[in-house]
Amino acid sequence: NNGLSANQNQVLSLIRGCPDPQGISIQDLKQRLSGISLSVIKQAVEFLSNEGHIFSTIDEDHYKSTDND
Amino acid sequence: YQLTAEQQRKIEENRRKALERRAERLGQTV
Repeated sequence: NNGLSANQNQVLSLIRGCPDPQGISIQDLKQRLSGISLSVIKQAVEFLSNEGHIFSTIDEDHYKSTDND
Repeated sequence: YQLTAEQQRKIEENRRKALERRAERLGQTV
């Protein structure tokens, strides 16, 4: 238990797994997490960013993990 | 997808800020 919800862990796992230098986009997250609404995904992204697990890259729509390299 | 030098600089800056946020959060829980 790392203190994150199931949704937050799913979002973080996808962001960590993305090898692209610009990270993964919100739209890509939505496509891969078809069972989770866009608003819930955005809330998870905001929480993870505030906690320092992830950060925005080329714009506010692309994210990378602080601990994937 | 090829990043420009400015994009790479922005990404590194945002990563550094995120690591600072992470350290603050971890410090609060100790």
